[in-house]
Amino acid sequence: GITEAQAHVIVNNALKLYSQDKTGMVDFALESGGGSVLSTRCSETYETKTALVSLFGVPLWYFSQSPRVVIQPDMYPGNCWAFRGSQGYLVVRLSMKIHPTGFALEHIPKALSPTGNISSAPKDFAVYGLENEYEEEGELLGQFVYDQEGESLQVFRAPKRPERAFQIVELRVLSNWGHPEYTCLYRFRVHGEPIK
Amino acid sequence: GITEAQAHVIVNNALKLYSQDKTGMVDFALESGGGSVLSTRCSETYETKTALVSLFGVPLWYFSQSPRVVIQPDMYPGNCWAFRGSQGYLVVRLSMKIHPTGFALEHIPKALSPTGNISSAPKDFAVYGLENEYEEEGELLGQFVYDQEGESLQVFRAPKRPERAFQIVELRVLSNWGHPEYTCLYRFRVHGEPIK
Amino acid sequence: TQSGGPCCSLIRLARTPYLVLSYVNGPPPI
Repeated sequence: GITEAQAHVIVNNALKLYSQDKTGMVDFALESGGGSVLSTRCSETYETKTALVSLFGVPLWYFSQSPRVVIQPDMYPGNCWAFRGSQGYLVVRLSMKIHPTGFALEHIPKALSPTGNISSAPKDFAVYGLENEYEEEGELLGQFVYDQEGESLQVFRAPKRPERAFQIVELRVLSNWGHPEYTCLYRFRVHGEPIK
Repeated sequence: GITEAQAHVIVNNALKLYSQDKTGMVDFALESGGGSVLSTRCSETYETKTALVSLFGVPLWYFSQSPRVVIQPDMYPGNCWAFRGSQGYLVVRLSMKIHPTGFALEHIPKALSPTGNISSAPKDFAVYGLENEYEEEGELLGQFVYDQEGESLQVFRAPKRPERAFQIVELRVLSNWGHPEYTCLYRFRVHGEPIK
Repeated sequence: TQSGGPCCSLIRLARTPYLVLSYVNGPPPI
């Protein structure tokens, strides 16, 4: 067995990692840290016109989550950017120019989904490095699969450390876990090594 | 060795403390709990004019963090009030009149900083109790050093329990850990005993 | 849009108005 002191060390280390954005790694896509969404080309925000904001009973506007929530840390059901169908691209400018070494996608756990499933979660996706936001086809940095049966936060290592450094990356979602109308992105993270 | 049951008790206690604002103590400076920022005398918000907010491509305004974020709990990179240089004062009105017994400063961990360092963190600081916000020199409640090699949340006990109770305290940052342009304050907490 | 094929960026898809935040001269204070 382990001593009480060892148990405290294990717990404190686990909590420390949890309090460091759960990964203990810099997220260069995080909006508050300097990341920004450049465009959502080839994607169409899934307009539900369901969240009606009104004042004194007077309807004012429909609220819908913007793509910016994908680089914000708030992870509660609904705080996601929904795009129509199962293919959507998101071009993100990072806070610094880095050699990308890993990516992470986060979705709410099935346990918290009011529908009891997360069929709107992304499935196959690829990440490209772009020189500028208008480049059609950047350098493929990796192709991955988000597993709906896995952890809500899944980190994917780039298969090889790219020679070039990038400040712009494109997340291309190619399929989802079965939702017929839309795909919802909660949070996308980019890890890597800043250029010297 | 400890039993499994003991390990569960250790983990549950640790999680309980973590969920109680990480300290399990009242923060009388917290804005949502009734605290407020009265002034930032002798300090100049470090204007970077970098975060441009626009709509339909029309630039609307530059976003910069206000001193209020110092008494708000959000602890992500960038959610800090930056003042020019390494000396800045912040006058905070507490939610109640208390005998201050402890203070805490929080900064993001080095592991999460895109620059890899936290040279913008405060170093030497002092806390004064003021009768009113115009008082020049309040009663010195303690002088402390935030250690950049330490935990991200550091709690400092007042050297002695002040006779008087205060509802206004002033945080005076006197130096930082080397950043040439600005110092960034993430969160300042005030603990104590409310007057009878 | 074919996956990986030339993108449809030419067709300006319906744009939902949202406040765009862009960093125009360096990262924010951290």
